Formats: sequence, structure tokens, C-alpha cells
Amino acid sequence: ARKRFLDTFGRVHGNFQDLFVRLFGGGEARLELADGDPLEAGIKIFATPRGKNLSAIDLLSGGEKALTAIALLFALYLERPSPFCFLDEVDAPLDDSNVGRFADLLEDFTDRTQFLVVTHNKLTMERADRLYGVTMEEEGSSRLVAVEIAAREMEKDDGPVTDD
Amino acid sequence: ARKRFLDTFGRVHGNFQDLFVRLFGGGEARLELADGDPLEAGIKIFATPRGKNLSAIDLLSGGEKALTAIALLFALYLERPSPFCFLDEVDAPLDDSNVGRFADLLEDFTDRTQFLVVTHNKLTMERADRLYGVTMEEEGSSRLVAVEIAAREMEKDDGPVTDD
Amino acid sequence: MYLSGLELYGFKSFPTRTKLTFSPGVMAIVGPNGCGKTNIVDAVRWVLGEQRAGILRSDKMENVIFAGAGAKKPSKFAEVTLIVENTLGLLPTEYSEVAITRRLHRSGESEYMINRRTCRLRDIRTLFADTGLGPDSYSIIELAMVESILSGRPEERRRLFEEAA
Amino acid sequence: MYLSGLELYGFKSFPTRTKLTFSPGVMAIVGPNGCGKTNIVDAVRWVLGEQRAGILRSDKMENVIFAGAGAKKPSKFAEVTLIVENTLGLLPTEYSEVAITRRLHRSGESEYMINRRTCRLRDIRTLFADTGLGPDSYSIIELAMVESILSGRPEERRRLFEEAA
Ligand SMILES: Nc1ncnc2c1ncn2[C@@H]1O[C@H](COP(=O)(O)OP(=O)(O)OP(=O)(O)O)[C@@H](O)[C@H]1O
Ligand SMILES: Nc1ncnc2c1ncn2[C@@H]1O[C@H](COP(=O)(O)OP(=O)(O)OP(=O)(O)O)[C@@H](O)[C@H]1O
Ligand SMILES: [Mg+2]
Ligand SMILES: [Mg+2]
Repeated sequence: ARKRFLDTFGRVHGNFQDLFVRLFGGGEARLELADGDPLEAGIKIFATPRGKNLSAIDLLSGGEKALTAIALLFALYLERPSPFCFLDEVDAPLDDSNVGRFADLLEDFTDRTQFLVVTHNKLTMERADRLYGVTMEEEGSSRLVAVEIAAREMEKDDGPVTDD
Repeated sequence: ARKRFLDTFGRVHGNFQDLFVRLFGGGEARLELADGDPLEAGIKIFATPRGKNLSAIDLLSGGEKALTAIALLFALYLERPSPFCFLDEVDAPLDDSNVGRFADLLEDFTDRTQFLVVTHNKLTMERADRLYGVTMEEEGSSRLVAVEIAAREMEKDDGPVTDD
Repeated sequence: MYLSGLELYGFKSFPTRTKLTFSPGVMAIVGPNGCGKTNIVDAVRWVLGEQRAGILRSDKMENVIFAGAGAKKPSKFAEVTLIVENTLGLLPTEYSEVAITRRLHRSGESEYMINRRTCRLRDIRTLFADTGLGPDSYSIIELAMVESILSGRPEERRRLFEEAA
Repeated sequence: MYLSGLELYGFKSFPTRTKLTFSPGVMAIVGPNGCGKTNIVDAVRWVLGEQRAGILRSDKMENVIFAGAGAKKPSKFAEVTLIVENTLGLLPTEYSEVAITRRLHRSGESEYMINRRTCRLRDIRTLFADTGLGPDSYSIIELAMVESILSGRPEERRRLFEEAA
């Protein structure tokens, strides 16, 4: 059991370090097992965005924390990938360039995972392959509006576009 | 002490109901003292956005909860208003029309309060009177960039604009 | 495998039969606050077997049934169907397309189906057990998880690793 | 009264003397993730007398002093000055403009000033006591407060009312 945990930890750690650099466009991060029995020890996180000196995660900004957490959640996800993944507004704290790198990451993983991203962010919408609109009538019942195929797909197919 | 608390509660309650309607463009909300001694009882919140039937706040959406909380925080704020108020990314969960109503509210209060709004939201930026840009050099030290006067002010003054 | 469809009927804010069709790649789900986007995510959790009402933002499971709104009366039951293409044969079944259905009546009675044949909740959970889907997987990532994974204590974080192991 | 200026020197990510000038109305503070916007808000909390390091996102107050970055060496002290226009005479002083300064040295030594005259921290707190400013007021509203005010228990919410009373 100990070996299995340490193997898992090693892989997740490697994923985390790689994903952190891709999402931050640089910098470095690491995980450490706290002191004591590896079968019980907690896991500490250290993260240093590009150009900065500090590695305590409490001093990171709201957006930097969100991006670090996304890197860790994806690292865990890759250990046991599911065929589809719903992301609910995880891009809310991110600025434009971080949203772009987040979208790059999703694109890289679409060969093995289908992503369904709930978002209010215009850039995330632009980078999606398709858009599903949901609306609510005055009387409190939800319905779907037409699915839009992303602009770049339409340039290829010259398909119909729904005006909104 | 009991009278003073109940007076405060009454005023905050009134503010909350009024602010809720302004932020949601309709609907209704109320506060209730839990059972027991008014000097000890907790405060329950009920909120019903326009057109909906439910009043339990747990079933509200992320954005609806944020807007309800903003109404309550402002209601408490009005009880003891400060000359200036910093708002740090409270608009992050809001969609475009709610951001607009939030900006309307701030505008209504500028006669007695100065607002400093940290935001990533383009609509909030458009509605501000002035923009202060902050940037960070590669080597981890922050600096300010030029203050931009909002577009509508410039149409009046024909002042200089900084391109970004 | 990929998710090809999701149908909601009487589930939360979807009183009428509503079908979403999905395709591989990245799909954005958009709309104003409170329109029903997270309710769609809740529907996926629920049909995959989520039993904790709190995860679905309520204290009672009955609250996932459409409660009525405006002129529309409350629904008598909530039903969600999830359809996956079993393209890689990941699911232990000979079908190339698998539809799972969960239904909850106001009486409290529940029904479960795989490809329209009645089964038990645990059959659904067994079906998806090794696919990385199911209540504790990372197939649903929401903003609150993003905030708590860093602010939690090192020991709590460890539990997440153990679940993935 | 309104806030007319804020100066940071050696505070968090601001190693060089940086002055912000404010005017009445609505001012938006913008920039990429991690550039220093919340640090500016932290500076306001700190100069008004915040003593809880946790509120400033750290376990030690010393961490508000610029820790060095790239070629820049760590600062020896952090200093913040807040300037308010006492337009309505709300502040119990004859000055029309009031500047308060707080400085913390790495040695742990602190200094406080009102209009460049040395004073104690409690003099600053007394000055702003009836103006609705100070560590427990609603003069700073952040997203985490928005989330916790609804999810907290009814008893905790009550405490907020009592503080406002
Ligand atoms: N059983 C139910 N019957 C009717 N309406 C319901 C039911 N459960 C939840 N709702 C409604 O669904 C709405 C919440 O929807 P949801 O959480 O999906 O919004 P959202 O699109 O995610 O919004 P946001 O962008 O703010 O997160 C609430 O307004 C609530 O009134
Ligand atoms: N004492 C210090 N010395 C140097 N840098 C520091 C210090 N304290 C904090 N920082 C840096 O300040 C940055 C955080 O800044 P801040 O929280 O103001 O960002 P922000 O502009 O609010 O970003 P976001 O939009 O993501 O919320 C961190 O990257 C951290 O490294
Ligand atoms: Mg939502
Ligand atoms: Mg911030």
C-alpha cells in the first residue's frame, strides 16, 4: 500500500509540476510529503510564479491560487482520467492571458477527454469548439437555445450561424 | 440594548429588501430572526429572484447568491457608511446584466461614498469614472501605469488618452 | 468513450423534456446567472449516482424535482438520462451506446435503468467504476473545489491523493 | 471626507515609493493576476490599524515587507501613508487634510504618524473610530466575504449585525 501511494504521489507530482509551468507560462512548483509516516503524512504545496521569490502559497494572489489549484486538480485527474470532464466557472478569477493558457491546456487534452465548460468568460467562449446557450423564461423554467458552432469551424464549413 | 439591536435590524432589513430589488431588477427577499431570545437569535435569509418560486438560499445559483450577499453587505454598510469603500472582485460571479445593475448601484451611492473597485470585468471598467492600471515587472515588483479617464469624460474634456 | 447526450425532465429548473447533444472537443455552456447551467452539472452528478443531497445544494433529495414556477405546476418526478458512446469498449457491456436513467418520484420511490432495462443504483455505479466517473472522481471540477484544495489542511489534501491511487 | 492619496514604500510587492491619487466617484483598479491590486487593498487595511496577519494573507506581520524579487533586494521596512480630505469635518481635528502613516521595520519596530507627528496605533484608531473606517467596518468588501455571509450559520451572521449596531 505504501509503495502504491508513493508511486501515485510521484506521478501526480510530476504532472503537477509540468501543468503548473504550462498554465503559468513559467515559474515552478512542487509538492512535499510532511514529516512522519508516508502513509499518514499530509501534502504541502509550494508555488513560485515566474520572476517571483516567494513560495508560500498564502501570499499568492487570488488568480495565482486558482491557477495553482487547477494545475493540482488536473494532475490528480490525469491519474484517473474520465472520458469527459465538466468545469464549472473555474476561469472566473483568471485574467485574459491566464484564460488563454487554460484554454490551450484544454485543447491539448481533447484527444483523450471531452470538456464541457460552464463559463461567463468571452475568451473561453471564443476558444470553445461549440457553444450551448441556456436561458430562463420569466416564469422560472430553463430551456436551451441553439447550439452555435464556433466561428473558426464555420469558416471551414461555411455552415449556418445563429445570430444572438 | 435589545431595542437598539431591533432598531438596527429593522433598518438593515429595509435596506436589504430595497437593495435586493435594485440589484435583481425585481423579485423579493427578507430577513427573519430565528426563534428564541431576540438578543441571541440567529438571522435567516430568504430570497426569491423575479419569476421564481423558491426562497431557500441554498438552491440559488452562484451569481444569485453573490448578488444577494452584496445586497446584504451593502445594507449593513449603509448602517455605518464609510467615506470610501474598496470592492475586491465582487463582480466575478456576475453575468453582464447583473454587472450593469451593480454599476448602477455604485453610481447611485457616489454622492456619499467614493468607490474603488478592483476588477477584471470589462463592463465594470467601462462604467467607472477613472481607471488605475497596475502592472508587475518580470522581476516581481509592482508599479502603476497611467490613470485613464473614462471615455465619456474624455468626450467632454477632449483630454489625452493612454493607449494600452 | 464520450458523452453524446443528456436529457432532463422535471429535474430542478427543467420542467419540460430537454435534450442536450454533445460532441468531442471543448463545449462551452453559457447563459445568465440562475438560468440552469450548474443544474445541468448537478443532473450529471445525480444520474451517475450522487446520493449526498448537500452536493446537489439541498438538504433533501426531493428538492431536485421541479418545484413549480409561474404558471407551471410542480413535477411529479425528476428524470435524467445520460448517453455515452462506448467507443473504446471501456464499459463492461457489448453495447456501443449506453444510456443510463435515474428517476425519483415525489413519493420517494426511485427507479434506475441501463439501456431501458430496470436495474439497481449499484449496477450503474459498477458500470462506471473503472472509467474514472462516479461521485468521487475529478470528472466534475467546480470553483469551490479550486478554492478549498489550497486552503485545506495538508492532511485533507492527502485524502484526495489516496482516492486517486 | 474622501480618500485623496495612498503611498506605498516597501509594502508587499511595491519596493519603490509608489503614489496613487484618488478622486471622488467610482475608480476601477485593473491589471493581470498577481500584479498587486489586492496588495493595495491590504495596504489600506494595514495603515488603518489591521493587526491580524491572517487577514493580510500571512502568518507573520513581517511578511508585509517587500521580500525581494529578481535583482531587487528585500526592503528594510514597509511604509504606507493614507491621505484623506477632511471635507466634512468628520475627523476630530482642525486639519483639512489628514495623512496617516504606518511603518514596520524588519527588527519588528513599528512607527505611526498623523500629519508627520509621531503617535501611537490607538491614536490612529481613535481618529477613525466614528467614521465607519477601521478593521471591522464594511469599507473593504472582498469576494470571500460575499461567499461566507450566506453560507455561514445564522448565529455568525447575527454578529455582523451587532457590530454594525
Ligand atoms: N427544484 C427546483 N425547481 C425549480 N427551480 C429550481 C429547482 N432547483 C433549483 N432551481 C432554480 O435553479 C436556479 C439555479 O440554477 P443554476 O444554479 O443552474 O444557475 P447557473 O446557470 O449555474 O447560474 P450562475 O451563472 O449564477 O452560476 C435557481 O434560481 C433556482 O431557483
Ligand atoms: N512581501 C512581499 N514581497 C514581495 N512580493 C510579495 C510580497 N507579498 C506578496 N507579494 C506578491 O504579491 C503578489 C500578489 O499580489 P496581489 O494579491 O495584489 O495580486 P492581484 O493583483 O490582486 O491579483 P489577482 O487578480 O489574481 O487577485 C504575489 O505574487 C506575491 O508574490
Ligand atoms: Mg452556476
Ligand atoms: Mg486579488
